[in-house]
Amino acid sequence: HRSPLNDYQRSKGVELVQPSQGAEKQEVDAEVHICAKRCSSLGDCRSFDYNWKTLSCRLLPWTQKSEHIVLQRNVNYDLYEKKDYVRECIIGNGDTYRGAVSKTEKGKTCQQWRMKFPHDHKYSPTPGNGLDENYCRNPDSDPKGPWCYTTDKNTRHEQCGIKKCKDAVCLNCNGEDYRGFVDRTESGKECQRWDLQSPHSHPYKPERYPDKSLDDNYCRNPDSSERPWCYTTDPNVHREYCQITKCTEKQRQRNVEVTGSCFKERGEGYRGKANTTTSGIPCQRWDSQSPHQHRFLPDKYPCKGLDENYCRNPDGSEAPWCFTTQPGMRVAYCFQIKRCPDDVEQTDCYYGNGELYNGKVSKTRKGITCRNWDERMDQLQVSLEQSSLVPLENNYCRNPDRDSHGPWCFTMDQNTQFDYCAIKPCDGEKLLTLEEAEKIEFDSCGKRNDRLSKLGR
Amino acid sequence: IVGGVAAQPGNSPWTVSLRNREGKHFCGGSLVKDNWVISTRQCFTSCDADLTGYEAMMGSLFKNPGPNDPDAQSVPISRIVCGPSDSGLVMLKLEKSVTLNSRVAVICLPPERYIVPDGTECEITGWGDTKGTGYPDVMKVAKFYVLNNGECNVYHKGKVKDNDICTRPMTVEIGACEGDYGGPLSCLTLDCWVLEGVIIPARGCGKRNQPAIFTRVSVYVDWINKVMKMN
Repeated sequence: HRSPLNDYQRSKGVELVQPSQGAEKQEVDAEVHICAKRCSSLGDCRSFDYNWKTLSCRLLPWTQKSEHIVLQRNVNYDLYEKKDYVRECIIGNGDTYRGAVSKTEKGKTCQQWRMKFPHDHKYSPTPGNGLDENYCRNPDSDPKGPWCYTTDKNTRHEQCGIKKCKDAVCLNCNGEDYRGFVDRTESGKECQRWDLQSPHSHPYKPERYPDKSLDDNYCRNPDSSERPWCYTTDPNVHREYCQITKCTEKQRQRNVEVTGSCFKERGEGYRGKANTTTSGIPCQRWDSQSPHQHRFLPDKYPCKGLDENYCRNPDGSEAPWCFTTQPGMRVAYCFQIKRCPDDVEQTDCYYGNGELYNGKVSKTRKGITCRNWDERMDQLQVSLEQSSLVPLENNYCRNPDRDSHGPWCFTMDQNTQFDYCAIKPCDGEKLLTLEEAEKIEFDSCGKRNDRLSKLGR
Repeated sequence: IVGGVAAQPGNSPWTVSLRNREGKHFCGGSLVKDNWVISTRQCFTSCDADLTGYEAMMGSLFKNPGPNDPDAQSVPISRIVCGPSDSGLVMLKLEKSVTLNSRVAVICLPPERYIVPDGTECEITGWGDTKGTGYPDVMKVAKFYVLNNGECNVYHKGKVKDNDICTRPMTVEIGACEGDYGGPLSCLTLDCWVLEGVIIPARGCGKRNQPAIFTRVSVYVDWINKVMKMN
């Protein structure tokens, strides 16, 4: 039940280009897994790029790490490279390792495999044995992993010290941030690719969880389990944990900012003492299984701060939450905890609405650099220029449309068209002018058909 | 909604249920244009959160409509835009426009900086916690009347700002609760329902004899229109 794609690492929306070659591509019409099979059966095929528009592929003798090869964005293509060529760690004794490390663990440069000097030897490169250049290899299946003859005449050969994949990237806490290359479970079963629904169908489609890096068939922890895991290629075993070496205390890095009185982002770093839900229901202690049974035991989740009955976010939910002491309500958010302001430091101030502001602040409240005003060459820009009381210079924050919320700018972030600037009102809190409307007119909005209620039965 | 009644077909067709990647309702919202929803910042991770997999569901009274519910419309959320810092509002752009009909409609925005007259009839709607007051699986609705900020401040000891709007205290437990945040406080003006407030998290749910506080939408109408125009 394993897919031939399991031997490949996928990069979305890119293709490989050899600049010296013409743009013309020889493509083979075939399904993606057929392309994988074909490439696997050819000794000199190292990757293929798949055109999802024409449903065809091009088998390639190189990877993105090869010389004179350019990785180019192209939304129509996905690039599939043989893992052995792109992985920087080894599986087992590393006899399939085809990476480009060419120095030993003591820093000596490797001798070219085709050379017999300074050390004579019996290994000669062939198209299939991978003895390219002077890269570390393991042609004799040495249990200590890839090695090479060195260019130092006093040292015949030496190990390269390439780490096993299970040790190369260590496991921090519960490993939600694990992005390593282990693709087998602890019982040795091969993992199912996250982008396939066979042999096991599952909800963790990579495009739905872009922040979880559900790459290829590597072990991941998208659901805040105890450790990284994967679905297996064995139809009888749904999912299993993977064996990955834990980080030592020194290696352990906190990737969340700890806060106390407010929470940032999803609140995974919130370590404050709020212990009720928004509506005031007391939280259940994390070390208790009553009234609600759960998996978030403090000793299984050592980095999540599951102390007492405090609101926490051990599973990457939207905000800190807790199990409640009410049997009828399992979990609830603690939205009474405020989000921390994520504004950047404000360095200047403005009066009124800031329509006369002509200072030089050019950053938004989130710290994004402003776009030059003249880059918006459309009608909107013309009308803004005409109505502005001060010139729209460079990328300085201005308020040409008399926005009641202060100076703003177009931003360099393509996801944020415009935003308000890191400038505060000079006179403290702004005064709002609220007013009774004399004449209100609405068009088609806000209408509802209450007659439906009567027909509801 | 604690207290209140179950909504009937046709009630509050602008009320939106926001769903996370697991398809679970987590907050409310209001449809202000066929491809824009307004909600509260407290419900979202960040102002540039990747909301792939998040959806806005509307048209059904049920919290979890079946796959064949003819009225329910679910549309992926494609973008989040945070409001002015003091607003606590967010605008959510939908990947495509929803189909407007008798079950899905756009609510009016108030005139800029408009003060809703004291005593105006309003309602809140949502699929949030009911605290055991019934109908946990359908949209609920509760009726309120606007209270001016001056009187509201007497209750809340001066904490109510101009960009807040209050409703009169009730003698019974009634009001918004967990899961309702981001939803609408809709008020009837000249035969049209107008989005005067956005439900924000508060300590407790539907506390009796205490005015409820919402974000006053009229203060941010210029920003709302600007976001829709520029994005």
